[in-house]
Amino acid sequence: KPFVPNVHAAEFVPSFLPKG
Amino acid sequence: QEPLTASMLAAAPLKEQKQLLGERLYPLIQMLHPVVAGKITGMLLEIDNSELLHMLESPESLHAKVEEAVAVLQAHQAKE
Repeated sequence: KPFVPNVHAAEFVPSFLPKG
Repeated sequence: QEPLTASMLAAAPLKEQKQLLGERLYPLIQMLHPVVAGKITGMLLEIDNSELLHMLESPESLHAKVEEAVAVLQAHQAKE
């Protein structure tokens, strides 16, 4: 499947980043 | 950190597999594009898990996908 970047994809938040 | 293998990934519940892959991709993407690392990681996580595992083992294929996503994101932001 060709990769079609989707600008509306949800932002990823790593669990090791402090929240907020 | 030992490499994420297909069996490790398969052992995690489906919902957590994307998070596991994201946790490995994010630092690599952050080195290239710190400001949009979260967004680019999110865009890449729409790729199949088996291909994402391959990208984690092949910096060239990861770079190619990251640059593709960044180009599309920048074009979109320029339009807005």
